[in-house]
Amino acid sequence: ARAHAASGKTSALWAAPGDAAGELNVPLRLPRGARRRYALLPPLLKVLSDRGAQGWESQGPGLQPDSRALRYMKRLYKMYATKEGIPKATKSHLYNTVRLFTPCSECKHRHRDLVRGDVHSVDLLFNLDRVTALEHLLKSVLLYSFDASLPPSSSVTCMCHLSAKEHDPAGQVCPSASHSVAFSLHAEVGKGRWVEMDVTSFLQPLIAAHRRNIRVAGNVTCLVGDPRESTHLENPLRVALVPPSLLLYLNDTSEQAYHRWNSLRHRRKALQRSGPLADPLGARGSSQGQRA
Amino acid sequence: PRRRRDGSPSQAPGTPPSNLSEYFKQFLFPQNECELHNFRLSFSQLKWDKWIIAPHRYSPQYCKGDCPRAAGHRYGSPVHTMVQNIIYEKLDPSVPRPACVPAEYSPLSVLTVEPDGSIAYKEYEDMIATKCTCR
Repeated sequence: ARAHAASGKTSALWAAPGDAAGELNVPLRLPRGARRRYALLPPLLKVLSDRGAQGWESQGPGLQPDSRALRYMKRLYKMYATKEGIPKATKSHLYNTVRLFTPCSECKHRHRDLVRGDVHSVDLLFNLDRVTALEHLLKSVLLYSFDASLPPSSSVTCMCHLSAKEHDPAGQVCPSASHSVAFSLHAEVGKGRWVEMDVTSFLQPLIAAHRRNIRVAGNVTCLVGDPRESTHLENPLRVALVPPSLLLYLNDTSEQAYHRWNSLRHRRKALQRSGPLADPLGARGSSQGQRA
Repeated sequence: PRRRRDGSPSQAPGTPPSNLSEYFKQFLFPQNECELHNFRLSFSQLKWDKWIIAPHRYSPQYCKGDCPRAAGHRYGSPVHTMVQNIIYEKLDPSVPRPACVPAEYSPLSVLTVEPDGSIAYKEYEDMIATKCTCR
């Protein structure tokens, strides 16, 4: 940089990504080549050195997360990882990423909170820019939270008629067809007063096509009680006035993401490498094992 | 020199090695040999706790120490490591000695707030060193 300054050129203050992480308050301007390398950084480190380099204050905090959503995700974290952040081996599913989106704020007013009787209409817009091309959808859920008036472990029955289509910010008519679904759902409201409505097959076409803005509209009717037990459902339940969040369970296929099946394979290889004693089944279990 | 059955250099019968401690010194491991060291940090120290919500503490660990000459036996190092050590000792000291580096890692689960206000739970590979080796 000094040489550049001496030669009168504008000194492009640059640092290799690693140094940038070291000098967290140095604005990170990289020459073209390094920028390409920088783009290869694992997403977490990229975010670390981005945010760290510009400093949280100067960049100004991003949008603040919804407090209920934050509470739900903290609970999910405790279920999936230890206090030190080690993923729990008990997790059987293959997703290594869970993203929670709340309806975008500028359209919250559009969330028509019309409650005619017990019918609750929704009109929500979700922006999915944060989902990367390497994150493949495994499951998607509309997450309703019920207010405190609902006694914990009540059973709730909801009938939904929803439609989803791509929303084009320019207001153009989007080529993608809308997808609609009608389903009823019975759920035990846990102590967190959450109800997950599985909308995987319903949203799969839009998310698989990497649509960035998805609009979900329709009617939801929730009643307390279990139709399997009592013929008439008790008084209609006013579904929480909070618009539901969208929860995406994804499998991040990038190299930096943790792949359980991969680590299992590593472990098996390590066992085989350390000899037959360590892997009795491998040695005795198969004839070629014995030959080996 | 001819070797006895147990592999130690043969000597004229009856003459003990001149200095036993010197003789065995070549097999001793360095005092500060290559091993895993603890290091814990909290994201609040880095002022990143506003967007990294969990874990609060993170122990990436690190490897430090000198590599013994018999690195193959101790660390499962490839033969190249011994070759590099011989080059350093006998041919060209500007060639670096084998270095003490991580050999295995474990993943880390992170909960972050994204710039758009969404919340992400992600599991990243190779975030905690769990074993060291010489390379």
